[in-house]
Amino acid sequence: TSSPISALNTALVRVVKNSNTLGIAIEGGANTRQPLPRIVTIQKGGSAHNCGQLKVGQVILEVNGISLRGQEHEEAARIIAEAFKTKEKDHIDFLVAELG
Amino acid sequence: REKRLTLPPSEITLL
Repeated sequence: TSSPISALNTALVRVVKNSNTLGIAIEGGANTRQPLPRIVTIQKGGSAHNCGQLKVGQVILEVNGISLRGQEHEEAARIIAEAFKTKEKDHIDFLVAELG
Repeated sequence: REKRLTLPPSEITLL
């Protein structure tokens, strides 16, 4: 099937882990009204906020190259949490899309 | 058979 996402503005955003928290809240996931996780909050002082490029309303397509398409909420959240926790990398690469 | 009309609401997780 063709992807409507591919027609949207996407951006690759690198978030350096320069704080103890990532500091985003996400909603949605497969089998919900919001099929891809959407950023609903960015907390001041978190790594995401410090990065300055993530915005509320963006949907997250990939995390370190892992597609979130078809992942339910809990699994998508786990993938993001693992990406932040791992010491193998000092950053997380998010592929995000601007909607509307 | 009942057809589900609405999807479940999204959860929100703070990361």
